[in-house]
Amino acid sequence: MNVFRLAGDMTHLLSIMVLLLKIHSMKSCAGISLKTQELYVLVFATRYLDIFTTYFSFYNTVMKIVFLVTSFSIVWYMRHHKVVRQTYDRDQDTFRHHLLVIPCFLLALLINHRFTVREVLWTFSLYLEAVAILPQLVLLQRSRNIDNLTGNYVFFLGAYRGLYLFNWIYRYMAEKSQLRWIPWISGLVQTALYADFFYYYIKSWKKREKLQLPA
Amino acid sequence: DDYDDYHDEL
Repeated sequence: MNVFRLAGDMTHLLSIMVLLLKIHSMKSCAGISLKTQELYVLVFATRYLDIFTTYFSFYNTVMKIVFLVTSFSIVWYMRHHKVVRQTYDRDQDTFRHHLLVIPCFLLALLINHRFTVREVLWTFSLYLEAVAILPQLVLLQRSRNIDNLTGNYVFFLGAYRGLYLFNWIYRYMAEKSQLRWIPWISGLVQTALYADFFYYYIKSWKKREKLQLPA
Repeated sequence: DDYDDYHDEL
């Protein structure tokens, strides 16, 4: 595993830890989109099906379990925890996220590496992950007050796929891996969607000001 | 089978 891949995984893990920290310590999910969190559950559930069929490494298995368990528990907290769920911005989190699921699935049926159940679901998870942040970005734009943990959560979540882009370049150049257009283009789209957010996040960080996105 | 080549990523 190269340094970019490891940094990407750690950033991804860090983003989830930051979100769990917010939920546990502040007992709040204000500013967090349940729609995005539900999409991540679907992303992980369809991508990590191979946990039962293929063993890669101890690291790989542990990380998959962590991502599955944490994504399910975040959704559980936001929906069912008696305190946390009251902080959910239901009225502002109105993105119709199921409208993202069907086009991604159709695209995975049409454009995939191999037409098998496992491969189509894996491809679907890549396409869906690329756009899963959209409800969260819309909610952030509507939020007057973006607290630090929420801002950092979204930043780390965006940085993770950006680091994967470097990992893919490295694998292609140094390890002579094959062309892998499906994850590459999905990852590129995913990272590009954060461009605006990154710009304002870094600007506010430099000026030591509170993060606010223009409407 | 080149499944393993890229499915080891998360």
